[in-house]
Amino acid sequence: MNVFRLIGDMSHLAAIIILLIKIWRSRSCSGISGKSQLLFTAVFTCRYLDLFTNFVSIYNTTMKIFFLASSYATIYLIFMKFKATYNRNHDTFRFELLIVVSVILALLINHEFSATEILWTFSIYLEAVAILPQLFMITKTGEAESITSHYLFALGSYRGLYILNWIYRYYVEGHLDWIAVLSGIVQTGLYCDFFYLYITRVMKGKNLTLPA
Amino acid sequence: SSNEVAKDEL
Repeated sequence: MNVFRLIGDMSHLAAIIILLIKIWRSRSCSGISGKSQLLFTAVFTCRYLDLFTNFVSIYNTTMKIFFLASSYATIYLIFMKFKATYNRNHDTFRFELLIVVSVILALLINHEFSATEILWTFSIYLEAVAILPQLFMITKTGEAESITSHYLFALGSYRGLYILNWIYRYYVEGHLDWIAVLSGIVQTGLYCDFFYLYITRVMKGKNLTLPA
Repeated sequence: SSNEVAKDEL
């Protein structure tokens, strides 16, 4: 563990908690892409299958359990409890395409052709693009509530911090997993224009309204 | 190989 990965995990945890608080307090999931949340749930499910077979640390296990529980809770809130507030007509990104491409890529490009490794690789590729339905929804509605932009900032920062973690691990431990690194760079890159808008607008108290 | 090591990350 290093400070970059710890801050990254805390940023990821914060994002998930911010989203749950936003939906629970406002009793509404308006502006939230249910499709992105479904993809994140698939990412955690496929990546954390080794939860009970491969013990790494108490921290690792508790975080995995929390991420799994919170992502299922989030899709429950969106598609069941507050489904009347879900903007289905704005959440129209073809996310099936993201799943199919990730499956094909995972079958073609992986470290080892085994079930757990393919599922892990699939979760890495899927996570890189899982935010696209959410970003697409924001461009469609042209704006985002400030709490949603805080959620996105925390979520986008987490994988950016993981890139620093991978640089650290490369130089200190000589460890490099280029599948995770390249996917992490793509994932963080997708947030670039959002980060620009967040820093130039939201940080100054303005709302995140995309130029029409 | 490289795939075991990365599995200590979330």
